[in-house]
Amino acid sequence: YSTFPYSPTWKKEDVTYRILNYTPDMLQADVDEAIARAFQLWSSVTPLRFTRVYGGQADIMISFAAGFHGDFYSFDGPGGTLAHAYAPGSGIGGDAHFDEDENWTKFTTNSGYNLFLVAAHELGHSLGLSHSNVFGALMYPIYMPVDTRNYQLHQDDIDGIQALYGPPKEPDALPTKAFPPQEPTEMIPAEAPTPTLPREEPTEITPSKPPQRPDDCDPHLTFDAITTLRGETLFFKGSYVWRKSPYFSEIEHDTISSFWPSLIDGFDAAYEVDKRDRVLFFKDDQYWAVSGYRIESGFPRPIQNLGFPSSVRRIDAAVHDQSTKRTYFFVGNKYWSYNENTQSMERGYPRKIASDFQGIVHPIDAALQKNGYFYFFHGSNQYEVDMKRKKLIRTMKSNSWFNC
Amino acid sequence: FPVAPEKEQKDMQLAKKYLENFYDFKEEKHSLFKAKDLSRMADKIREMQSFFGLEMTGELNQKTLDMMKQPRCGIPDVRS
Repeated sequence: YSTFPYSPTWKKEDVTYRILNYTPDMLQADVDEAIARAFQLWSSVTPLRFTRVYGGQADIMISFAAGFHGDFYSFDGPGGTLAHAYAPGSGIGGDAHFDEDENWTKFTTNSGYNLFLVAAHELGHSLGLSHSNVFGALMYPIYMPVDTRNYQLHQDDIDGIQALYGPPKEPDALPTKAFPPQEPTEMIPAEAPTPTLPREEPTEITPSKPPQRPDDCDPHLTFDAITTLRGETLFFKGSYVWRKSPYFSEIEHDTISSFWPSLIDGFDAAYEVDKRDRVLFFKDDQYWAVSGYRIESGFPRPIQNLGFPSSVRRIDAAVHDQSTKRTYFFVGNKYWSYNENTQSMERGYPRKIASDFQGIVHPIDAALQKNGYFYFFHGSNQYEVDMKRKKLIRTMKSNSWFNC
Repeated sequence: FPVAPEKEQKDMQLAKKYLENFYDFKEEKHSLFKAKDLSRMADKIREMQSFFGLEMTGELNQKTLDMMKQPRCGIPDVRS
């Protein structure tokens, strides 16, 4: 992330905004909602509170305009520049302008720009963030069409805004008026906009405390799933991802939504078939295939497509053996073997884990193949196993990969 | 295949505008030293390529042009 020169910020926690006019592309209520959701994104990770006002001067004035509109940066017709906003300050400071020559929508479609996404980015500027060069961050300057249901800020955005304002205050200290969760439904938009009357009461948006990422070196740290991806290793827990890469020394902290915005948090299992550049994610009785950032079409699919009986409702862990082209699925105290070449479950399975892997007596939370060994995770421990000899080599803490 | 001269001209104009808007590039309109201008432009292209994680060639290659054509925020990427 980066900030503007001299890092200007609002010197107060109550910031006002006003919507000066509306785009005819959307229902006014949808514009109001998109802007309110965009503010909520930032208030959820800072002590800031945003209040909408309907007249007079607000800290952040929001407007739609085309071409030259009285500031230093004229808009350029459809495409190109979509919007811009000014760093915190008096006058034009904090204001956000949206190019009326664009087609604004409440959806993520190919025929328009999602107002919530663009507004959330611009309001980042209004609060003092400049552009980030981290791909996937909201403050990355390029518009990236993503599904905005359950949209969450990238860790880089959170780090940036909290460097300026700090984290949210403790819930006890918060006002009790909470912004209701509003998740838009991705559906066909209505054609004709209908005017809505402004409400007389100002709308106050207050933050809700986001879940905390567990500490890397917490000895009790457990994982939902682990997989390799193009030479890197990804550890999943809830919405969080720890990324260990041979290309950088530090462990990178991300969220699932920053890589795959439309996937649901809390994977049960994951594994990579490196020869196909494909990672499969499992959640309950469904699975998804991704290639890098791209989610393959036709997913999710039911896990029964892989050959599981209908009695299996979820997978605990999965790991692909690159040398044998077999994938092992762990469910309770049993495991299955799937032949990736024939795309079918092998005969003779399921078998008891403890029968074939001596010393592994617990269900497996996550599994990983690395450096010729298999690592089976249970709670805060992991077991290093030599698969050829099916022999337990040693036991370690689950977070031994994080240089603690 | 080589790029058609007309397209090359258009791409160059687009790149100059982009670098002026977002990378604080200023073309010397009446400069006698075009080579100096091109060198400064190559520096700015390199800066832009670095920001977006592209290969830093300083040349206006296809990947760089494609990135310049993406819809984006109007705030500059570098401080002027």
